[in-house]
Amino acid sequence: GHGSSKPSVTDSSDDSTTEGSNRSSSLFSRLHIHRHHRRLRLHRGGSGSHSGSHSKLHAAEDFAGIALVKLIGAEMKFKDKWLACISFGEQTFRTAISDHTDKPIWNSEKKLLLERNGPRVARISVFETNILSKNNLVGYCEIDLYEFLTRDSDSDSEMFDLLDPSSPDIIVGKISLSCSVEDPIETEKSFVRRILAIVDYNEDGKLSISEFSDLIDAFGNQLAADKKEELFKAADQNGDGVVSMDELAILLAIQQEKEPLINCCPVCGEILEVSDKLNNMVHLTLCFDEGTGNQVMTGGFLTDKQASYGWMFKLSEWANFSSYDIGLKSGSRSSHIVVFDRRTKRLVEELIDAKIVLSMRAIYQSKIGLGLMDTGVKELLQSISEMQGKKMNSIESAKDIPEFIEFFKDQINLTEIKYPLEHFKTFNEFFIRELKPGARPIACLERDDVAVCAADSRLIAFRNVEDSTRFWIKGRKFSIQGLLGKEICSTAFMDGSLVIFRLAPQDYHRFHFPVSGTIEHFVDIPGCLYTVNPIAVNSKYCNVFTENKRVVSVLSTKDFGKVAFVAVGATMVGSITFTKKKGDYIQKGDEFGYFSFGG
Amino acid sequence: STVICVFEKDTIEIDEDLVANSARSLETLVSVGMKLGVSIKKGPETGLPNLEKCVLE
Repeated sequence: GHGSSKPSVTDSSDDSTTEGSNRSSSLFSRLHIHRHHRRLRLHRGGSGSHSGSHSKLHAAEDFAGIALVKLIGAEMKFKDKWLACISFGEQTFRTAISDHTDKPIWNSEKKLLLERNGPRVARISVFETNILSKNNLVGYCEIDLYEFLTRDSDSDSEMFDLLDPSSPDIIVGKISLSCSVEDPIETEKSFVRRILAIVDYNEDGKLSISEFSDLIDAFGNQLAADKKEELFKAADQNGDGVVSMDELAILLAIQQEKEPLINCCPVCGEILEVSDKLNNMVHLTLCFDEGTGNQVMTGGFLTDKQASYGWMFKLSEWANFSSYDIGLKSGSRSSHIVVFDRRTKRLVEELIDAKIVLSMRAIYQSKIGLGLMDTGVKELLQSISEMQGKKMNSIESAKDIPEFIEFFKDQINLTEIKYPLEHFKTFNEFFIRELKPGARPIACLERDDVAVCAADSRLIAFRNVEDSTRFWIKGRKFSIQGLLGKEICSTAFMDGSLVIFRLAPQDYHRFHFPVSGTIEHFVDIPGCLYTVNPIAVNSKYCNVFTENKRVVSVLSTKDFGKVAFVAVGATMVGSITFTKKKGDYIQKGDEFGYFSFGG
Repeated sequence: STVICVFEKDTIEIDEDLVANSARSLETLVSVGMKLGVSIKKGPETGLPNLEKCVLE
């Protein structure tokens, strides 16, 4: 997200440049001065496609906020397939590739962050594309966005000469682009509508008190959290117990003026400056745009991958492995999944940071989010997992073990681990730690007609598939045949019973045989590495169990007939290793294999 | 990561507490080796009648 490059807009008018003051002085008297948004004064009603919510700047001190740049098209001197890039500050974005033409049309939009003391000049480059060799830079131009946004023109768009990169005197074409600045109030409202859409779990377009409550928790403001009911009542004008999106957006926009509700970014977790409301909204809007792929233009080259990487890393509870410092115990308040502890017979809360929950909901429970998966994010999840595997297999990773144990100190019992901590030379070695013999007593060991649990996990079990889809697995494409694959699936399995063991980061990661019998065979099924968190499993848009990478083995038993055993990989933890082989006779409770970090 | 076990139709009687929690969409925290369920033995293989499927008329 934008967590590492926080915008730094200041409110001091003393910093205005002389040039900027002169340029704006003639227009200054026309400005409508909004007390709370004096940094971004906008001339409303300008021409162009964005009039109303977007417009031009009128003063140097206005040069802050979100600029919407649109690369419309170009006129080149020969036919080819073209793409254009815009570089601004440390960001670079590119358009799609045009048709084979000398007049490419892109109509690609990108929101850019304008900072008063930040970059002003955008460089636009136009490339001819080649399948077999590198793309060729044909022309470029540099545009001072401040000049562009303060020029005295009725039109939002303008043509610029494209210069030959080796001989800047030669004009090789023209490019048409538009640029406008988003009204900060619109930014604020649209942001609130979007974030509220994410917590509107039942998608009825209205927020219940509990949905609203989750949102405030994610904002990390304790004061606001204590006033949730009061805020909710203020928004619920007709007193029907629910609040429409627009009502709440308006309330939050007003509230944000009086007393900021949002103390930390629910996307990247960054603590936001209370005194810098506009800057915060800019930060949040760009963070969300980046995460949801809402913008037409994609980030270019390295920056795109890095941006997506940052976002995707939060799409799994496994993110905690590399972010102890912003994990469960700080930042926004934690959300939770309630689990019933069979041993103590009590309900316990499994804590997951609220921002991770929101991120996961944003991607796994929305069409937009899952749409992202078709644009290379599946491959990204794979490469993140492979990279994490390499990292966790390095000697340096061993230093994370004590920190990890401290983090989960109530949930990892060190006395039952087979070897002392010094034995583990990498984090992955610790992750797949063995337990001392007898640490896990096997129920009714002498009776093969009693099946046992296969993993330290959160279990959910159904007598048939129909129940499993009614109560738990919401992916529309789920089926037993999809899970097991055609090679293994038989009629008897089709209406069989289903038991799901979900492992959490802190768990003992070896899995065991639930029944006694013979291993008939293994079948590798390649696939994605979505998270297996209930947020994804419960999503109608995501088909975790039938699309994730997995290995299906079949056990032949005397008391249970055939039993299919499916080991499903997940984000970060995609490596599946078996310690038994085909043809082995195994006793229930014996170790079968383990999951570890990797792809 | 996740392990899923699929049993053939009418071969296992899963423990009632696990099924009841699941029917409330509530996961149950378990450990390796805890009891999961009992085989539904069928007559021809075991010599025992499948009482679960018997109906009094």
